[in-house]
Amino acid sequence: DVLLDFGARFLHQLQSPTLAFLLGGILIAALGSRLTIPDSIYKFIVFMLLMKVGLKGGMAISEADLAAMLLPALIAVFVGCLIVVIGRYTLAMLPGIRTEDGIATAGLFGAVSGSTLAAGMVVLENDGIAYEPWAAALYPFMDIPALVLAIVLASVYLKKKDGSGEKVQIWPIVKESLQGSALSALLLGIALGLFTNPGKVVDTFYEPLFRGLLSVLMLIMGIEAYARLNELRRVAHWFAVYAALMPLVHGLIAFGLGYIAHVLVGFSPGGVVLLAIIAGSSSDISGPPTLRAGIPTANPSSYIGASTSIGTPVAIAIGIPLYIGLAQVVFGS
Amino acid sequence: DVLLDFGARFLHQLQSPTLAFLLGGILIAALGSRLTIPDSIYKFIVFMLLMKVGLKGGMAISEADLAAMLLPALIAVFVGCLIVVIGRYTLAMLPGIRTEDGIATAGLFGAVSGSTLAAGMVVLENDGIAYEPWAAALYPFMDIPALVLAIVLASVYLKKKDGSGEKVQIWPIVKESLQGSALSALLLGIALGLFTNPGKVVDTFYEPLFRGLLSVLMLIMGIEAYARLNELRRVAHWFAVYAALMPLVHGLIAFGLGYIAHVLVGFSPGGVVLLAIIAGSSSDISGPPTLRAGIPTANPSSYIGASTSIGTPVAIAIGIPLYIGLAQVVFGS
Amino acid sequence: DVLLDFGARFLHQLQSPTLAFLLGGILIAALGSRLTIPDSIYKFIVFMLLMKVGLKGGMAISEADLAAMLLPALIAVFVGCLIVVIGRYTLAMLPGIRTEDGIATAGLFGAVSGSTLAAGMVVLENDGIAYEPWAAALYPFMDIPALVLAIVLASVYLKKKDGSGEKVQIWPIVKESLQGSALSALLLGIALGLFTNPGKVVDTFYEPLFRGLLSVLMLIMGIEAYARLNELRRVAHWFAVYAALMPLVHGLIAFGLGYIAHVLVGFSPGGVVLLAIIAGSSSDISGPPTLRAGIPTANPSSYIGASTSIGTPVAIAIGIPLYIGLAQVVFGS
Amino acid sequence: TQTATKLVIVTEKVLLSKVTKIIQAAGATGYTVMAAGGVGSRNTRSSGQPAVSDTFSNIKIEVITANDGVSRAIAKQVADKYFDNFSGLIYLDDIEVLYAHSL
Amino acid sequence: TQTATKLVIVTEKVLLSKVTKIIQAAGATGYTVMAAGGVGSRNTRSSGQPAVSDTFSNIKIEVITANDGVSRAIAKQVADKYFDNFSGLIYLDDIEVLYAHSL
Amino acid sequence: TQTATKLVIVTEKVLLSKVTKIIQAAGATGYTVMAAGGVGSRNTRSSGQPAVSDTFSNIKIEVITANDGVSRAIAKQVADKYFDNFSGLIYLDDIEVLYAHSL
Ligand SMILES: Nc1ncnc2c1ncn2[C@@H]1O[C@H](COP(=O)(O)O)[C@@H](O)[C@H]1O
Ligand SMILES: Nc1ncnc2c1ncn2[C@@H]1O[C@H](COP(=O)(O)O)[C@@H](O)[C@H]1O
Ligand SMILES: Nc1ncnc2c1ncn2[C@@H]1O[C@H](COP(=O)(O)O)[C@@H](O)[C@H]1O
Repeated sequence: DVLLDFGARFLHQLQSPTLAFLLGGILIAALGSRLTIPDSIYKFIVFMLLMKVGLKGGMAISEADLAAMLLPALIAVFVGCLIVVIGRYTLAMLPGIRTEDGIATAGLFGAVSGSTLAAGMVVLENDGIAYEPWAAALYPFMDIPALVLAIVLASVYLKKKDGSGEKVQIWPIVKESLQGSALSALLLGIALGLFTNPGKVVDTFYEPLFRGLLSVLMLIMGIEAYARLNELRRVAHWFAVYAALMPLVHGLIAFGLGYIAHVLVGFSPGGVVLLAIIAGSSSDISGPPTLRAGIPTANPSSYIGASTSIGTPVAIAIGIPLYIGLAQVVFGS
Repeated sequence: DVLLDFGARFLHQLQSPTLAFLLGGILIAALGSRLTIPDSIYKFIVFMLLMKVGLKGGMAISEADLAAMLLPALIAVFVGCLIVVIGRYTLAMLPGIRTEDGIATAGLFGAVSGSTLAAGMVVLENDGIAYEPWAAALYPFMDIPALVLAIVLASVYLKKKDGSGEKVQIWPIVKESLQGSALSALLLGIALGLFTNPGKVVDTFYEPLFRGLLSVLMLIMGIEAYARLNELRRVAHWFAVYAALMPLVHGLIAFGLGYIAHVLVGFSPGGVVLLAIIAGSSSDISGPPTLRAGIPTANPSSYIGASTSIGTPVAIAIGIPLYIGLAQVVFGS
Repeated sequence: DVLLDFGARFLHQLQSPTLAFLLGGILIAALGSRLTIPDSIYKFIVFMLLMKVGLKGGMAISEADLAAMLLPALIAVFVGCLIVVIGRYTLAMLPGIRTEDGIATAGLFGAVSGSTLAAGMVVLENDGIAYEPWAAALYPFMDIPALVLAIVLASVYLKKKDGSGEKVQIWPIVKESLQGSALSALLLGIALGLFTNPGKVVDTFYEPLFRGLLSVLMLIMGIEAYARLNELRRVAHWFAVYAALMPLVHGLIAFGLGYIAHVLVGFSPGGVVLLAIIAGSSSDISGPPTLRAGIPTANPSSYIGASTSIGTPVAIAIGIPLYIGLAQVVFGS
Repeated sequence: TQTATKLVIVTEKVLLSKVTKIIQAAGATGYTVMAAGGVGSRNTRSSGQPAVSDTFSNIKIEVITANDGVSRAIAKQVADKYFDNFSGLIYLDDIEVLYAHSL
Repeated sequence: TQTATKLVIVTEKVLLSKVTKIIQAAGATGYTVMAAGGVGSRNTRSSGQPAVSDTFSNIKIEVITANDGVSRAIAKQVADKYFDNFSGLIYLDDIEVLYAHSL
Repeated sequence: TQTATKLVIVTEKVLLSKVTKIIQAAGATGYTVMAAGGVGSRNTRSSGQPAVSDTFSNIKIEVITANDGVSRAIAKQVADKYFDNFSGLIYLDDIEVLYAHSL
């Protein structure tokens, strides 16, 4: 019965633009369509979405209670690292899987996808589930520790295996990630929201365009997911299995820990769902170059294929409705 | 008197942004302005316009009567082919005109211009003339048969002339056209409108931006029309004559047939006008590559010059007000 | 006390999005962020902003009194030339400064920055200070004479020094400037506003997006200002001093002359402020190529560095609040 | 290191997929393509986007082959098939390959 | 086929129309231009757009001529006229032209 | 004028800053870089943007040096450091430099 209700809710979600555009992108790419969204438009959309998220987050932080933000932030760090460790001792140890490929893949799944986060926020708003605007600022708290830990674990493993891993410098990796265009936009938005009065430009520009620009981003991610399917065919099938199942496992772990935050510091149900969504997300565009540089011997077909062509669609199409349905059962929303 | 009223109405139309921006583009290009709209912005505008048209069309189809759509669709196919045949036995047979150039030109004029279609829809809305939103879905029904027929006729002619035309494979041409970015966006929009609930993102994003993005597209088409004028100077003058007169002839033929549909199945006056507009339109951007590949021996200066620098401006600046004025007389709107 | 009020007002202005995004851009560039706004988006933003300014200006001109426009236009020409002459006999004569570098720099500071103008208009609207919409059309009246005069003075100087300056053809320079993409967009907008009815597309597209697109442009200019700081380090320090002080001097001169126009022909307080703003602005993107071609021996590091990394931020961050504060004192607004 | 031949084909952008099909069928180990603009004897392009914003409507394809027989075969096929109806220019250059994953 | 000379000019983007005017006046049958970026001795560009988003602020122009006299003439004119005040680099390469519409 | 060597490196776009660091450390007077696309033996790219809109995910870097010792040193360092894990191709070409600001 709860399953039936979830099924109905899931089908209903599939009709929301967020998921519909994602599936539409996969569909037309599969049909060989030559439709592409130009790269400069993609970059601008990511900038616009993260600016809006950051600006609203920053405006909310200035009137929020710092203590209430601390626990969710710690949970985000913990979950990001936990995902990498889980992957290190499951995926990376499976037969036929190169260990550093498994670690890199776990690193991506511990990291966060900006598109999945934005999609989650829109679906929550559609369903009228409130969340703290600063919850989106949890992004770097989960993203950077996961990537750093993955690079460190890979280096430890390579050193043990044949002494080839170099001593990992942590600060350059953190600095490099923070300077990336996605995180820069988010942090700039937060800073502007915190110290200035961007309310008017947010209401007339960043906010109204958010939903529409996200639909275009979902289309791009759908086309990209199909395009990267070829990568996945060249690597062990365990990657596809990991990419299909683990987003949901990771999201549920985060949901559980988020529930604790709800009980202890009043973290809202919407915030718990958002925490689950970013835990279930896997970095598809901004994470791979960091891992490419940090774990050069890892085969990019494995982690990019896993994250982009299965991880992100599963996290968006199945994960988001799952956590929302779960929240409505658990919190009686 | 009717002529005076049409003249006044025509001058009034010239002041609408749709036509004004088109003429503005021609003007500044003629004055040597270096203003250009970047290519990625152009691609995004075409995507946005056709998505909006497709989404609204798809949402309307789901509540429309399929029988009422069938006759206009058949008329669209018929008119597209008729235009090519007319051109084959008029333009292509004129002295000093290479036959395959004439056939290719007729093929473009049978095909449809997305910019002309969008312009027509905005002008109809400005004048408060209602039309079925799914009428825009007639685009592929006229566009693809015209291009295919032109390629087939050219191949037949070349085979007869010197045995050089290859056997034309129809399905690859149709598939190639459907996979083009313009038609993909339209069909994706229709599919999403039909099977999902995109209402909210349409109302907050695709719909409000439509009018403004079209003004920019009109500017681009005006600049492009002037730029392609050089092409036209290198070919026989009959092309310019054809391009100036035939859009109106084609539109009036379609208007007549559309009137029959109005009488038989209740096709709205706005829909009749839209059918006339797409018949009068000539594919300026997406058609030429298909013909370039399908009729390689045709001189592109002829058909691109004719369609882009005279065909499209005439169809928009003279055709649209003409058919609207005619509709207001005929239907007493 | 007036100083205290100005200080408070200035701090308040720093929190407006216009200045906040500019400072934010400088900040993240200084922190090494890799965030960039793609070039096609930049071009489109400049087009959108100047079209909106031009369209509203043109619509206002058609109902304005030509006599009232004449005096501000003459003042604009006068101030543009005056700035170049001042620079010619101050900056260009300082020890350690190559004369043609000083002349070129004065030329840029006499010319106008579209971004500064747009920023000024938004701040005026935020503060509810009315101005004539056609005041923005003063842009070419100050921009072109300044650039032409700088090129002429440089040529005169070079001829006197070693007979190397060529006879300057004035009309090609004027024509080249008018054909540039920024001025073309402005003049096209004015023409369309004057002769057609673009009201609806302005209200639904160009106007609502103006404020938001300007915030993105301010971000770009901030990042650019920091990037060009390296240029400034390679030239004499007097350039930095000139760039920091003279925008305010130029703005105050124009404010005084604008006050005369206010008394004589009723030029509004907002218009006086706008005149001061464009006098204080220095062309950062569209002026340099004209000077690069017109005064090829001038070292671009000097004038681009001065104008882009110090001139424009000072004109926006200090100049705009200064003239507005002054207007509120002088006009008791 | 080894001496090799670099084949350069400058032609219209619309021919990209067709020319690369010929290159791969002829057994070349890869190719590099760049966007290019240019002026030649025929200057009309229809690439599916407005000419005014399409400053780079040509492509320049470089194919490096160990022996020049493969290059000349590719060049002949491309020229015979397309150069009657499309713009194009093909030339050869001698180079010394220092490092490559496959040649 | 014939042997020919490829002249390559790498210079600032703002000089495109001026350099192509020299090329066409010198009688070359065409040219190919590509967007390029680069670092040399002078690195300041003002191309009418922000430097931060203008990663390719140079152009690389290639002119293929049957005899190298025309190339050297073009090179001399471009260098004399512009290289005192603008960045630039010009070199020659020997090539073998296989197919061309005009040379 | 002088004869010189042109070193060409075609590799993944993400390596741009790393390869130019090697080039400048080796003492070259400059380099020119162009966006390129291509197909080789390994074709997976992760450049921080979607692959579907990233048609030019390679870069082609040209370094002109007076003596080829510097070029070969640069090529060796780049290949040793990166070509085990990244796509790449390096070759040399002989050219004649006509005009340059520094070499
Ligand atoms: N002499 C030349 N030097 C360099 N590139 C050329 C030359 N002639 C033609 N091209 C290039 O080859 C393309 C096709 O030339 P064409 O077939 O003559 O139209 C042109 O668009 C140019 O990019
Ligand atoms: N040694 C070199 N190798 C390759 N390209 C160079 C070299 N030196 C200069 N360039 C290119 O030529 C342009 C102008 O150089 P310059 O005149 O030295 O500023 C630079 O922007 C580079 O693209
Ligand atoms: N035979 C070839 N001819 C021209 N370019 C090549 C060739 N092989 C590889 N490339 C280029 O070098 C890049 C890296 O090749 P690879 O290391 O084999 O993946 C490819 O993406 C191509 O751009």
